[in-house]
Amino acid sequence: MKSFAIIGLGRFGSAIARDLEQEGGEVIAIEKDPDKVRAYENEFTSVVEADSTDIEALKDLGVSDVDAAVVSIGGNMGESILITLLLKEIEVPLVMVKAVDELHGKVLKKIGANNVVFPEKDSAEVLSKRLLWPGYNELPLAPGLFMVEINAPQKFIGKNLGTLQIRKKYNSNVIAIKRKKPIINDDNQTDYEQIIIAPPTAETKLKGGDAMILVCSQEKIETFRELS
Amino acid sequence: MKSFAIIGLGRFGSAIARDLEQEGGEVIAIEKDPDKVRAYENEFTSVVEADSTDIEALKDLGVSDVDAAVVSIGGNMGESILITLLLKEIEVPLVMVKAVDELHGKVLKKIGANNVVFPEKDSAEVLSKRLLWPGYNELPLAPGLFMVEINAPQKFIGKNLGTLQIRKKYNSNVIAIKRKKPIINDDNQTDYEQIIIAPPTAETKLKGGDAMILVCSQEKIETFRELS
Ligand SMILES: Nc1ncnc2c1ncn2[C@@H]1O[C@H](COP(=O)(O)OP(=O)(O)OP(=O)(O)O)[C@@H](O)[C@H]1O
Ligand SMILES: Nc1ncnc2c1ncn2[C@@H]1O[C@H](COP(=O)(O)OP(=O)(O)OP(=O)(O)O)[C@@H](O)[C@H]1O
Repeated sequence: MKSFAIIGLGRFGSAIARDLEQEGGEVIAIEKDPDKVRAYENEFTSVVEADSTDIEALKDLGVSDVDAAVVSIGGNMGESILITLLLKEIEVPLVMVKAVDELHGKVLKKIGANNVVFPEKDSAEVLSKRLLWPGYNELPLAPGLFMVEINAPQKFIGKNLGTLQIRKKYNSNVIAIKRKKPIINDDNQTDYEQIIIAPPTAETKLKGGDAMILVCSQEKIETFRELS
Repeated sequence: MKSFAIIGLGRFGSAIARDLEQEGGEVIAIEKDPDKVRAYENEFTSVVEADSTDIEALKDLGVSDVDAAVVSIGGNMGESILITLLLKEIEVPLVMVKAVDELHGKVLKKIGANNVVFPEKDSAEVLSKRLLWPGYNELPLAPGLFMVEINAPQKFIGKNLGTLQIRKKYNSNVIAIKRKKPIINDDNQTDYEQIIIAPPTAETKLKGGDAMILVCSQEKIETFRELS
């Protein structure tokens, strides 16, 4: 059972606290605004009203025993820098800090932050692709590697993946097929439920309405778009 | 050449503006704080100091001709709601709006926002996994589907992917191999450069030091961890 300290319940802090709790983690959240403490107090294992620049408060709350801490307080760069220093001082093994900009990030690295994160920048990277290529839901996975969802082109329908030789012909890897399966819903009407076939095999045959989730290079995305 | 209007140059707005420009998009940024306008004025195609709740200003700036607009102003929910309304009124085809919370998101949807986004929540989803399982770099791709990076287990080394039958035995798809290739760097010393083999083929043989980037279900991640 992993335990975490979340410092600051802003949008990022509260979201990460929620995700950690959902995955079975134990979260102690430290927030100095009493309204926010009240708003979240029943949502996490423990929500405490305290100023995390106070090292004694951190020690009393057992923060030195957590597996990792996340510092997500905005605005004042100096405060997040101080808190990061204190957390390393009380020997929290992994300290992830949300940085406001590159310079702030550099300072945090120098004073011991294990992970410096830029949440808005990371999401912008994914979302900008959705604006540039709407309907293609591309996600950058690794340098030069993208995950993209495309509707199965007309000429692929009725063929199985083995025949289509997508890996060979298009240098891409089909990691899943999204298919709408007709069902009868609770109101006794025909509806569709989405099923995901992952991983698909050479025998998986594409049907009308299928979407393929592929991994490929940026240039290949263009090729697939032209096919659709 | 796609054109975009970015309303509000906060951390998210400026990051998405930057990504769009980098991909060849034309960005007109509208920001009401003169200091921010000055800070960014040479970075984007066009940075204008204006209050985007002013529909005449939006029309004069040609915002109705853009392919998409991003509303990323924080704090005041009312303002982003008003701006979204105006953008749909002047017929911007795609309006993406950053929401402060679920309720704000619901209102934005009702008044016509095409995409409602929660940047901090999205990054928290990815980053929380890194805290729960450090070194495994898991990325949720689709419901029940994760991308994970694991070091090639000892017993896989020297074998090729065809022999290992990872898809069959582990119901997982190896989408890439990360390998460190020894090189001589500019200081004439032995160094390593990272290469990515994607997609790998049945003949790709795993070497010591390789990391496999896989797509699999959450349960399979456990299996791979035990193998490593
Ligand atoms: N010293 C502190 N100790 C505990 N909590 C703090 C401290 N300083 C600030 N906070 C809290 O951190 C939270 C996040 O701060 P703020 O909203 O300024 O940051 P932000 O970077 O804009 O957040 P986000 O983008 O994640 O919403 C606030 O709820 C604030 O009360
Ligand atoms: N009516 C407006 N017209 C143009 N710009 C605006 C308007 N209202 C606010 N802004 C600008 O939007 C930017 C983002 O606002 P703010 O920093 O409050 O939001 P935020 O959600 O915390 O941003 P982020 O998390 O992306 O940094 C600010 O630079 C602000 O000056």
